[in-house]
Amino acid sequence: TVGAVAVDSMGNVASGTSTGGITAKRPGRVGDTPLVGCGGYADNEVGGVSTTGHGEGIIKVCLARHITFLMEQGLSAQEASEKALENMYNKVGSSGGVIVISKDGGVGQYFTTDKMARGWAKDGQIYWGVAMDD
Amino acid sequence: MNTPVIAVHGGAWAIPENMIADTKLGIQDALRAGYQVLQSGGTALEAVQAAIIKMEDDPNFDAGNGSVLTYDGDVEMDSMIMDGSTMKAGSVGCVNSIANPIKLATLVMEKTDHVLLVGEGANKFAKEMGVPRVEIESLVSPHAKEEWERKTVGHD
Repeated sequence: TVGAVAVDSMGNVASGTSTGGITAKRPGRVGDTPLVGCGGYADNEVGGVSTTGHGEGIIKVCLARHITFLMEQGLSAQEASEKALENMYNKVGSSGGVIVISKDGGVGQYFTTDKMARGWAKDGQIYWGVAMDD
Repeated sequence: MNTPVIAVHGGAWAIPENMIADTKLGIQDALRAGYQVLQSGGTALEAVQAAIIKMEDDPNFDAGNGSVLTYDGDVEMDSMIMDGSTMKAGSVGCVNSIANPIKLATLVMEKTDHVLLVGEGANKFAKEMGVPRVEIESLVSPHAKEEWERKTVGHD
């Protein structure tokens, strides 16, 4: 699965996610990716999210919308990412990862899997990593 | 004026050691593509699309070219895009003959009153919109084929 979230100079937020699914999945199975609020979400008044991981778990907790809900309650992009993924793991036993940008440009990224390929660009600098400690 | 920012991911899973270097390069390419759009005054929507197209075209990622295979050995891709300025969204599920599902999801958002089109209906919509059809084999990477032959079950 791949995803992107952006905030432009006018303060517009967008998010996108795309996937080939799961190896050897049952034909016709659809995961979280194309479901609004699960595989991604964007709202200019809050921020944007793109998710990856165990699709069925992400659907059950509406992961992307949950993260923006937590941000509406005052949590930062990073705090909301961590809280929502830990909640998903504890409630439905599913692992995954997210990238998040708040409306004011704060970046959040977190994963409960072994690794997550991710990166962000801001103020002319590019950051990226794969392992937890990258 | 806001400071433009973009973030990307290429999947959360047990990425094998022999794929890490290429995965990092792919992430950098996607970031540069999206950030360049933002720095030249493009919209967040255009930046997201540009970054995702880069990764859909890169066989190291499970999307577009590089998609994993179903139990039957077919390709079924899902994609979604959302515009936070209008709350409009478009998505597709189980499409199989196009190179960039994110472009088709964008067309669903822009050209229809719907949010999600799936399967044959989505493929038919792609044809109506003039999206070039590609051979399914062109979307299958050697890695995806090897994994399917081992029937290794992963996740999205």
